[in-house]
Amino acid sequence: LYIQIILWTYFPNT
Amino acid sequence: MLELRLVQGSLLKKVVDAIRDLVNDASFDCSATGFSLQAMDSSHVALVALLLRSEGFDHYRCDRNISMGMNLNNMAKMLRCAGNDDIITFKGDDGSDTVSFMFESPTQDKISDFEMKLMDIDSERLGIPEAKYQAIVRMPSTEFARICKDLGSIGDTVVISVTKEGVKFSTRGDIGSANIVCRQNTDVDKPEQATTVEMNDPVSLTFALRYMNSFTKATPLSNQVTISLSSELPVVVEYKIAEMGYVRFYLAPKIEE
Repeated sequence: LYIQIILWTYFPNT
Repeated sequence: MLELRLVQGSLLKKVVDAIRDLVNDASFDCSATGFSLQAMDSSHVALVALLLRSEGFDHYRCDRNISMGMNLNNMAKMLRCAGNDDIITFKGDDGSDTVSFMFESPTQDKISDFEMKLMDIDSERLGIPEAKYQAIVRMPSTEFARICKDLGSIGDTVVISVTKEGVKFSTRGDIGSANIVCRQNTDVDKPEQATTVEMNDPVSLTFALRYMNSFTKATPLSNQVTISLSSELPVVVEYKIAEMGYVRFYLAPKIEE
């Protein structure tokens, strides 16, 4: 089973 | 005051068509550098970054930085009214809640004016760091679109693996499984038909095919697509726009539980 990672995990909010 | 003129107006149509599948509303930023956009899809899994450099326009005037919230489907409706050979001029004013599009036929015998309402958008800007990727694949954009479409009819996710053998796209679904391997191939008649695989380290990542298929809406913008992969980063799927800039799509991977 796969879990979808969200972008905020990698790219911080500026 | 903002005024952008693009003789190759069809390019703007293609740009909007490339991204409106992924995002409904987006804030376009205009500065001396160019016309740009950064927007995430509603589930915060994918991001699109667009840049059309000012030098690429036939006329570019932007007195001060301005952000304009636009609904991409409404924008597409307006742009659909332009002929494929039309020259498009885009105008905006500080503090105005509308922008205008002017379409001129190449022979100047038909001139149309459209006014579009702007929207208030709370846009979040993500800081995308410069990164060195483990593998970079360049291939014909139509080939990549074909692979995503074909695999999408079999499974929901694609595993993209890069080894020294080439790049492998794999999926698995209820009806069975599929593997497509593309080897490096530079022995072609035209450079846009080439596939190149630049690998520093082997890498294998899993992505939702729904998003990949949505990115391929940008295929008409470029003959080649660049796919940059690293195990610690979202994939970047980039379509270069000749002499103007790019559309880049970022997609976070899926991980095994």
